[in-house]
Parts: sequence; C-alpha cells; structure tokens
Amino acid sequence: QAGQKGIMSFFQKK
Amino acid sequence: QVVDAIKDLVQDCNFDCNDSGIALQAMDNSHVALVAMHLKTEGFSQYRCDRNIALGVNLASLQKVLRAAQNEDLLTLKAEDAPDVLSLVFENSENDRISEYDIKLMDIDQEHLGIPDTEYGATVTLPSAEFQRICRDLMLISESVGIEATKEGIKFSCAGDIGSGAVTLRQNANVDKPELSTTIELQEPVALTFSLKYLVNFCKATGLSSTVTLSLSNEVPLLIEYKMEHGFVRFYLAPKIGD
Repeated sequence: QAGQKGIMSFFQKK
Repeated sequence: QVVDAIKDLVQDCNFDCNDSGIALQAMDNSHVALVAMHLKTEGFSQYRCDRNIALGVNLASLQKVLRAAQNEDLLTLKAEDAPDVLSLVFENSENDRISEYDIKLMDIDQEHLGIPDTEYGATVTLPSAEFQRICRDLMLISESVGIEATKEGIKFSCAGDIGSGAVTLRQNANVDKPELSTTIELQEPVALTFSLKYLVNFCKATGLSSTVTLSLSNEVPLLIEYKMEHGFVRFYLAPKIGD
C-alpha cells in the first residue's frame, strides 16, 4: 500500500 | 472473546505460557499491525505452569473448538511438556456435562519484536463502542482517517470520492457513568493518518472492555489498548505517510 509504513520500521526484532 | 478479537488479524500464533500467565505477540500478514495480549495468572481460577512453553495455535481451529463451549461453561486448558496438542475441557456444573477436545499444535517460528517505552504526545480514553462507531462510519467514506489531538479535543477526519466527514470528541467527564467519559491527556499536538481497515478490525475487541485508550505520538505507531480486569489486548498500527 502506498504511504503505508510497516510496523517493523518502528519495532526491531528481539 | 479474546480469540474472536484477534483471529481476523493473525492466523497462527504462539501462546507463550509462563509464571505471569499467557501472552501472545503477533504481526498481521502484511506486517502493518501488531497485536500483544496478556492474560495474567490472577484472572484464572487455577493456573499452573511448570516450565515456560509456547503453544503454537491456529486461531481458526481454536475458534472452531471454542464454539462448542456454552457461555457459562468452565474452561480448562491443558498441555503437557513438549506437547502435540492443546486439550480443552468445557464443564457445565449444573448438568454435569464434560466436553473434551484436543487441537493439534504447530511449530511456529515467530519473531518477537521489542516495543520501545514511549512517552506519547496524546493519550485519549473513550467509550469503546463510540470508537467502533466512528471507525465504521468513516470507513464508508474513505480508507484512511486522520487523527488529530489538540487541546480542543480529538478529531477523526476523512475524505473520499463521495465527500468528507469528521468527528470531534471533546473531553467530557461523566460522573455517574465513568465508562462513558472521554479523557484527553495532551503533552503536545499530534496529527497522524491511519488505515481504517485495520482500525475497524481492532474494534472486534470492543466487547472486552467498555473503554478503549488510544496513545498517539507523531511518526510512531498508534497504540490501542483494551484493558481487562486481569490482562489486556493491545494493537499497534503503523501510520501512513503523506504523498
């Protein structure tokens, strides 16, 4: 989706 | 109710059982949203967990089995060490019915994401049914909603092919029915855009709590929390960015 950020650009893998 | 609330967002997930209760963290398929759930031990009439264990469950399968339970049945969940199945027992104390089901477990290699502690710019608590109504109404007009928190209140606005719409909630204290109050804690003004499809999906948790709390900061995921007496369901949704 255009303009939709992914959650992993905010929360990093543990 | 918890399974109902999340089953359309995530299909397979681990129920992480440990001393503190049963927890779950999973992203949706498109990796736009994250759900985190915790059912604390205090919420169970009996809880025993000898060893930390992850129960890999297909939520659609679990839902099928849970449908076999009556509303007032006592539910017991059991799993052995290194289990192949999760056992569910439904008991009706009135007529001594005992129903026993097993669902097959699966190995789910689920990565856990670290959620940073965030000081949110705005924290808004409102009746969960009201939030659901707003999301459903606006989704008929547009696929995105702008959420703006200012000292005037919180404004949900959208624009689509047929026109536009906006709903503004002002802070309002209902002394007789606190669950109908709207409270807004504002550190700084916040304006973000989100996909309504996800918000409407999160609203399937409405039955878990009479209120919902939205926590917002510019350029970070929205946190939507449904608090239960002994636990919570939290949804995180990544924002949309401008053209």
